[in-house]
Amino acid sequence: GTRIIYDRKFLMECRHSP
Amino acid sequence: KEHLTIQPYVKHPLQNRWTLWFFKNDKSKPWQANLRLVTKFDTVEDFWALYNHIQLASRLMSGCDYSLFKDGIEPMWEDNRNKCGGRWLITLSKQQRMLELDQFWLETLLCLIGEAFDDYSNEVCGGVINVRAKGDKIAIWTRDTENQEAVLHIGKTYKERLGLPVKIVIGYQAHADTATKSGLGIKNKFVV
Repeated sequence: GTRIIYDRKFLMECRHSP
Repeated sequence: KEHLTIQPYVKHPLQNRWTLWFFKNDKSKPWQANLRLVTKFDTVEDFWALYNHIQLASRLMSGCDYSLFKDGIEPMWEDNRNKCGGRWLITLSKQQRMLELDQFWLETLLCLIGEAFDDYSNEVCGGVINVRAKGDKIAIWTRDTENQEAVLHIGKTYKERLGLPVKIVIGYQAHADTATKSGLGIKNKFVV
């Protein structure tokens, strides 16, 4: 199946999102 | 008439649900009694809500650990998913606590929740940080020491993600060896 992968950049951008 | 639609706020799901554990050393109690389950999460947003809320590792008292493991795996060698496994171990000098400990641990967490090891991510059980006066340690635990291809891929990727120079060598140790030997008696099964 597919795996949900998040790179570092995306995860860091989410840090202070609402 | 203008129609205002409100977009539902959707959190970003993670591949796995993760459990954060906290260990605080109280020598009057058995090891397991000092281990507490903090919380579980399965979205990027809930991870940050937790991370932004808890104490940085560098500010923990000596003897404390954080562990982040996949749901259902306890952060100990004895767990069925760990007992045939081992860990990629990063040992830090006292000087590195100020500069690199928090940065390395956050990078470790992002590798885990983001599934940084591609298809080999299935082999990952979790990560542990030990805050110790004699030198801090950070590790990624995998479930099978015999799965050389996976172990090596995880080690290489992890080293890259931490930004460690090529000349720095990190080692992978079997839990079975860590449990029965100590210090210099523990051999690295693999190095990258």
